[in-house]
Amino acid sequence: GSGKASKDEL
Amino acid sequence: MNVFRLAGDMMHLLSIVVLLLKITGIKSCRGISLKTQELYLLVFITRYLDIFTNFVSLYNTVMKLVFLGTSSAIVYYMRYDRIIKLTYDKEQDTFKYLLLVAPSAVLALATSHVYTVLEVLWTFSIYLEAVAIMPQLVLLQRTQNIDNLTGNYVFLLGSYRGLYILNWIYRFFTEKHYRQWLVWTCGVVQTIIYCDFFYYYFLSWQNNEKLALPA
Repeated sequence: GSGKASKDEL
Repeated sequence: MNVFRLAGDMMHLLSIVVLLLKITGIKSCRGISLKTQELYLLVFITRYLDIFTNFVSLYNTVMKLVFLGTSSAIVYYMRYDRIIKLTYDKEQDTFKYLLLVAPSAVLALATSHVYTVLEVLWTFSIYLEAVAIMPQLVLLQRTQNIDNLTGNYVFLLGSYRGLYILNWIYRFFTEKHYRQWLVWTCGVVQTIIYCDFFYYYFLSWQNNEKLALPA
């Protein structure tokens, strides 16, 4: 969902 | 990880190195906004609370620790170092924290994807990062004779944001289910905030003149 995938960014 | 993301992270790291070199090398933080630096520290703390619970890669963990450590060091030097703190333009650095922190908190509470402490604070950090550069840009406008290191610091930070947008465009086309409206919107807003600065940075570079932002 939203946000999840960006958790692998800094 | 794609080349844009890596280049973006390296620009971010380099910007911090340039700032630390300026502060510790010439023992001066003239033209640097403590407010922006404290807001970045708050951004890193609220975003990286998952550092030990959500392991992504060694690279991510190390970078998170480096960002937390270096931004703490910068704030420490500017606030407490006997010599360096004397060079801080306190009277000029007047931007109100609340003006940026309060809307970010309200928006985080209103738009968080899931209502857990970690998720709300993570969302807060995304909003806050988008606007945290504003005290620095206001201070730059007020600073006469901006030195090269300060100008390069802000330029590198802006480049990091620009490269992250390219990274998102790349991921959008190469990964399924990569739809990050919140992160994208904040990232684009953040990059637009730099546009004015970039314009004058390139102008000064082209004309071989010292950087100066019109008030």
